[in-house]
Amino acid sequence: MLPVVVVHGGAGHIPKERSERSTSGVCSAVRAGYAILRGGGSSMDAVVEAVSQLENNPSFNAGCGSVLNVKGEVEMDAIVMDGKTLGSGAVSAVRNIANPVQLARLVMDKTSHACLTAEGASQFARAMGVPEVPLESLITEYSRMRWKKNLAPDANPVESQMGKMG
Amino acid sequence: TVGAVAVDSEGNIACATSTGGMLNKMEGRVGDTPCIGSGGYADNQTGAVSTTGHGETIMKVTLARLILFHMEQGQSVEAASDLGLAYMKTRVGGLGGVVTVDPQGNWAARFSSLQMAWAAAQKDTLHYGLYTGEHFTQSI
Repeated sequence: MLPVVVVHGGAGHIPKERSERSTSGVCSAVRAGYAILRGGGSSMDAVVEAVSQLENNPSFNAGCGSVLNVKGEVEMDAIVMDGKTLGSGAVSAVRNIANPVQLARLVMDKTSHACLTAEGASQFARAMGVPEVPLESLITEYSRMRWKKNLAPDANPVESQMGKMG
Repeated sequence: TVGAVAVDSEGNIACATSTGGMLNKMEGRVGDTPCIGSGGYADNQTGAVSTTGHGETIMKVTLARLILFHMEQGQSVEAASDLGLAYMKTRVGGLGGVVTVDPQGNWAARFSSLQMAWAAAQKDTLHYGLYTGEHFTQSI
């Protein structure tokens, strides 16, 4: 039954007109991860590759296409974990990094910490030679539209993102 | 949020999760994703989980680790995932989804919200779905 890779693109509400892009996005990401496994690569390489592809796909709430905070800015979180050693690395509130999951892996591989946040994470990224990207390059029209819509005082961002409890 | 879990040919397990967070969140708000045991967890002895959903409720129940706890108690990947999601819904009123795998390569993609885009690749077959109950396959 090995190797195997499974990916998700979030459990929030997806409008009908965006569903096809979400489905094709997770399928191409899983293919990329599986190609690494079929080539004898590690599970860590596979999950980082698959998640990087989804971060680069503006259809998903990660990397480019992230939802915006109340100020209309992007702040991203990511984690990786290695089942062999229970090694783990994470970043939070990073702003101008295209692939936070790759920075999270560097935290695991290059530091003895579990998580770096905000400006400290950015300084670490620069020290690791991870390129910074313009903040605007991560913001899509769709995320800007959802941000504006949820600025209204009576908006319920959790319900808007996750859907009703049912 | 996006995430992945994998078991390679040597049996090593890993997980990864990444997110832009919650819509219109306060500046500086950190959700479940970077928290070990909430946004993800991986252990060669038990399996791996990557989670998505309402972060504050995922953290309150440490959803990823909770699901692996159920697997340690003998539940299947599917049953353990459903138990974890059901507990999060009833105990703290949260919706979410997970992808889960065990060391033998059994896997599950489960969610308590109305949809979750997911895909899996195993034995050169691609599995995928979006709405509850969907499970499409094709050659990879």
